[in-house]
Amino acid sequence: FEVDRLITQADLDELEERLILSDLGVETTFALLEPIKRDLSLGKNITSKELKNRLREGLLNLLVDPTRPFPPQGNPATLFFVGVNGVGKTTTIAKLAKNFKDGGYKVLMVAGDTFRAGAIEQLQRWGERVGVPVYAQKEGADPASVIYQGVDKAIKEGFELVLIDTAGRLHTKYNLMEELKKMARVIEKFIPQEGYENILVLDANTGQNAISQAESFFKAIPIHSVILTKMDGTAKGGVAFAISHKFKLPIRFIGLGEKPEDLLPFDKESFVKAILP
Amino acid sequence: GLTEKLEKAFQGLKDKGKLGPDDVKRGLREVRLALLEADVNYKVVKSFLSRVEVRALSSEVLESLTPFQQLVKIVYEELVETLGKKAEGLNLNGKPAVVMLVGLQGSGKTTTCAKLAYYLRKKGHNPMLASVDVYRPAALDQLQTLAEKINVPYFPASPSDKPVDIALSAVKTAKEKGRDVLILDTAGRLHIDEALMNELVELKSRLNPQEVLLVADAMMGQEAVNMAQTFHERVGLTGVILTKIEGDARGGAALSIREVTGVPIKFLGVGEKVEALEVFHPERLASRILG
Ligand SMILES: Nc1nc2c(ncn2[C@@H]2O[C@H](COP(=O)(O)OP(=O)(O)OP(=O)(O)O)[C@@H](O)[C@H]2O)c(=O)[nH]1
Ligand SMILES: Nc1nc2c(ncn2[C@@H]2O[C@H](COP(=O)(O)OP(=O)(O)OP(=O)(O)O)[C@@H](O)[C@H]2O)c(=O)[nH]1
Ligand SMILES: [Mg+2]
Ligand SMILES: [Mg+2]
Repeated sequence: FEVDRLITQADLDELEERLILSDLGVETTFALLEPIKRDLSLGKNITSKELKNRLREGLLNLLVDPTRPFPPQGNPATLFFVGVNGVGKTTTIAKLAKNFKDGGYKVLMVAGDTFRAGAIEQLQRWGERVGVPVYAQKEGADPASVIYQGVDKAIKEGFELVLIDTAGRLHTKYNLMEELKKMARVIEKFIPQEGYENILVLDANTGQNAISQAESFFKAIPIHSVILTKMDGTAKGGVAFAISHKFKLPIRFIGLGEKPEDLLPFDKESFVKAILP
Repeated sequence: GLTEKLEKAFQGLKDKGKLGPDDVKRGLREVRLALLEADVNYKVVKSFLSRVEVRALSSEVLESLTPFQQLVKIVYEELVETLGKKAEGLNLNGKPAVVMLVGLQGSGKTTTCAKLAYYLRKKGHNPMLASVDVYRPAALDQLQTLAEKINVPYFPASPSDKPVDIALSAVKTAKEKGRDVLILDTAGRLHIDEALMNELVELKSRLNPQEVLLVADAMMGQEAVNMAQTFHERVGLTGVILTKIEGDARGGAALSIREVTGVPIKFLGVGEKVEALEVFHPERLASRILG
């Protein structure tokens, strides 16, 4: 694809392989390549430069831009992190907390995962490490009540940004999704719509199941944006295209490692560039 | 499922009864899509289907009165064959046996260590738990809490200790206390992280574990192959544990990992509780991958 020449069916096959290997999925890959395949079969001449541009445009169009400011305009601005087990919610919260603390915000983290062994300690250790206070109760406490007390504290003590951690949960588990709805309702009681953002955290290593995750979480509570973690690995995170397009979800940040500074604002162009040959 | 998909794709052929080779090839294309949608690796789908094609283009399908059922049956059988016909146990020939869990960040290693300890104790063993994860905040606390919950002895360590020192002391302590298995939790790491992969190689050479188990997330996509292959080539794996399989992930990563590394899948993680560990049986996973 480096030298500008006319492309062949073999080039398209090679491209199909590349896109599937990047986890774009069958549906998205076919949707992108179908019009080009059709043109080729009609005898049209397409140069590799043209192909690359058409792909780049097609991919960029799938990624929706945010329509709300970040952080949201709340008092306090409230970020609610949800997602399946092990994707990087707790670590991402610590990264964002450090970021905003350095930006002069008064930040509070709320240990809403009262279920998993060591979850509260994990967030508390992060709190010490990045210099941000953590509101927590004991393991086993009702998570909705922890959120209630945490947001209440944030309002009373003039915190400007609250980051709420939740336990990882498979989207197929009815009781856990009901629990999540209850937690989200607590936030809604305190904060108006424009003041909170519900963020779905997705692991870039995830395959097509990410679509099912997004769909189920979105059915349970309004989801406003996505954070894509572990982009420092070898996975390309291609399933993000289908998710952004299908559910109209902007990707706010990508996680690039395990340290507090390993979080970058999402850049459409470089994300697409990493997928293309 | 796949049979319905094939019937739908071949609606016009219903009256033809038997299939010709071209029809079978079209059917295989449907199977290919189903496998890709199940997250089986692109290249693995190719090699897998080339094996299926040999049987599919034989009289087994071409002479059948129910060709679609026959085609699906062949794919299913080939899946079961590839995934590993019978469950393989753990090699526990050591005094103590050392079982080391490795894998990417967040795959479920720490939880699975506790599950394995619980499982082995139920089978009459005397396991001990230890962790060399000195990196993740409260990782040692997490394993300690789990160990206390299930009443399995835990080798205490601190994040300021060195992984190899912790591991060697844990083995020594397990021996002294008459524990017959030491289950060792390691930190999550990228297969492309040279320093951390070297750490695993060093741990393995110093401990000579009976088992090195790759803990892999069932919802992994195409990179499952690359990841597993790298862990296997660098460290050497004796088994795979696939976690979070009780969700709706199709689990195609399992086929990819097995096909490319040949390493047996030994257990499935089927929940967050300590009892949620199952011995691997290929049939159920084969059905899910088929969809
Ligand atoms: N390489 C890499 N690792 C990450 C990234 N984000 C998180 N991790 C690691 O992934 C693992 C899981 O992170 P957690 O923050 O505990 O994930 P979680 O979603 O809170 O997990 P649960 O609460 O158990 O559901 C940890 O080892 C993190 O250090 C990332 O961007 N890159
Ligand atoms: N639903 C489900 N969750 C699981 C399963 N196994 C582990 N988990 C969850 O997955 C998340 C990550 O588990 P950990 O044991 O912390 O993963 P890890 O591999 O040790 O993570 P790192 O040490 O950060 O690499 C936790 O929320 C676990 O409860 C499983 O089989 N099913
Ligand atoms: Mg967490
Ligand atoms: Mg761990």
